[in-house]
Amino acid sequence: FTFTLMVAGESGLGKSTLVNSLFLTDIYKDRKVPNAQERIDQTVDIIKHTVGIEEKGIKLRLTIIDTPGFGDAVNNTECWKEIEDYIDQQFEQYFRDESGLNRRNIQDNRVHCCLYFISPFGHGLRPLDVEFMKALHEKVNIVPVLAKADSLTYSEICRKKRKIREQIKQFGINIYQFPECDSDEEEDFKKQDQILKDSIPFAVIGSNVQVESKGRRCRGRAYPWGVVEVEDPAHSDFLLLRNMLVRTHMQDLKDVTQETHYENYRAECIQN
Amino acid sequence: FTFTLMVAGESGLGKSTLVNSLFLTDIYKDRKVPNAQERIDQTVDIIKHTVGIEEKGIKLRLTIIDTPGFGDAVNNTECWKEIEDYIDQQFEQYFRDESGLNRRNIQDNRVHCCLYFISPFGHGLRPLDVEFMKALHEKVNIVPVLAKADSLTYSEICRKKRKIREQIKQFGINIYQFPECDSDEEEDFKKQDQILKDSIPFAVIGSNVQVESKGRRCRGRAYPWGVVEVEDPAHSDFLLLRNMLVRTHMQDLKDVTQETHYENYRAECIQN
Ligand SMILES: Nc1nc2c(ncn2[C@@H]2O[C@H](COP(=O)(O)OP(=O)(O)O)[C@@H](O)[C@H]2O)c(=O)[nH]1
Ligand SMILES: Nc1nc2c(ncn2[C@@H]2O[C@H](COP(=O)(O)OP(=O)(O)O)[C@@H](O)[C@H]2O)c(=O)[nH]1
Repeated sequence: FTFTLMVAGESGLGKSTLVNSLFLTDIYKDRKVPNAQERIDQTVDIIKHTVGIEEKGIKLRLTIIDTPGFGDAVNNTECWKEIEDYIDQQFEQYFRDESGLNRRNIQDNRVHCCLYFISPFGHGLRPLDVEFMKALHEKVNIVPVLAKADSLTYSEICRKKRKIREQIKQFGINIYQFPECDSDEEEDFKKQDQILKDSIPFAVIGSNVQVESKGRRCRGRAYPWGVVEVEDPAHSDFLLLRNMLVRTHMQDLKDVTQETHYENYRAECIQN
Repeated sequence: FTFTLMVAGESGLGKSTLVNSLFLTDIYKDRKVPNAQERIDQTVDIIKHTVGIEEKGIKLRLTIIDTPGFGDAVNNTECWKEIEDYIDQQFEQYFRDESGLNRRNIQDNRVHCCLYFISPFGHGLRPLDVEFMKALHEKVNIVPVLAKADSLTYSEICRKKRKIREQIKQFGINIYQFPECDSDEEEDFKKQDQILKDSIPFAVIGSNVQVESKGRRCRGRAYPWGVVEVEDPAHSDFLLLRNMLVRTHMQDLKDVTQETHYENYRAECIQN
């Protein structure tokens, strides 16, 4: 079983912290954060980390694609180009392997999902967010998340989610759509499914630090005025996102990548 | 008595909320926040608000210069130019009035202080922060603030402040320097003065909303895990910044503007 997840968004939005919180890994331990001087000349890098995780007894080879440098310069024109090219290269690789002799051991490096981090501070989507998603929404399943949601009150989160959903529609951005659940499903399942759809963009909080809360230890952030718990559903959508990615929708994300994004790519290649 | 304060920094960092919290005004009530489409074509605007406040019996005419649009586009090359030009224009106006016949009623529109808002999410200063401050530090007193500090834990605030102070030194940025206190001042005064110097950049939190905390009402932000109080010294440097601006250093900010920034401008004009 393999799965490839890309994380993208401005630096400092908590991407590496969230990935480590979601999969209980420590992938970024030898990451070097560039200083402001290096960042002025920085281009966007593509860094690949592979790690084995186990979920309910199933072994999974998880690949995380990190995109440091995205959106950090003064001039970010076309800074999504390197990311777009990387996704296309994986399609090309797969297309070549599929058309070759030995089709049995094809390694699938295609990107199945892109978690796009939106700053909680903007007044909704920023121009750079809109440009990135419009450039990539036909090539990869984009799942938008509202980063560092512990800096927003409950009513601000509701307002911002509504605003972002409106803007996604206004700009014609095609983010990953959850499959419709069958009409014969139980009531409870349908309800869960609707909650998931209404949570977009997922308001997430990440932490690699153990804190003391209500007499027990848990992953969270300790402020002078109170402790935020990563896995508390009243504090964020962390558990919703984790269940969606690892349990309920991983296969669908792979299917849509194969049947929609890759097939579109193949059709374009053949026609040209 | 007049004083002109400029606020600059990316949109959504809480600039208007902080100004209203500092001076208990509602200057921005008819502000129109542009949507993402308008922001793509947006340039930087300069908006002036004037309001009368009273502090310990002294009436003060306060002018706030807002710079919406700064740093919001995909390409922010030279986006500080409009701000730089505005500051120069006020010097030019004053220079002309000073050299004219009627010097008694000169209206002073020069900018005495620029509060520069640094995102709490960057890994210290971003390239845009460095470029802005280097472009303006010889023309105006820059007081850097760490915006929305309630999104940082106590240890993160200490780390970020240290990092930002190092970078300010590394890039040779001349922010506003507090005057040295005289050697014959009391111990207590010297201690307070040192606390002020060590607080740069001020970690600020703003709010225009009344919340319930410890049985009384105060200005703050209510989260599911606790209430942040704007005026609680354990939560932020809000009171330190307010006292510095309105009580202890307002005159010095005006003096430095006159004796250093304006005189440099005059000297340059005369030589050319
Ligand atoms: N307020 C808040 N801070 C966070 C959160 N997740 C991470 N951080 C902090 O943000 C900083 C940068 O996080 P990092 O994961 O390195 O960001 P990245 O550059 O996007 O990978 C670290 O100091 C983290 O402690 C969060 O959910 N909320
Ligand atoms: N977490 C946090 N949010 C704040 C703070 N101050 C303002 N906000 C929120 O940030 C949003 C934007 O603030 P605003 O003052 O309009 O930002 P501006 O665009 O920089 O003027 C509003 O929804 C405020 O409620 C703060 O200190 N902390």
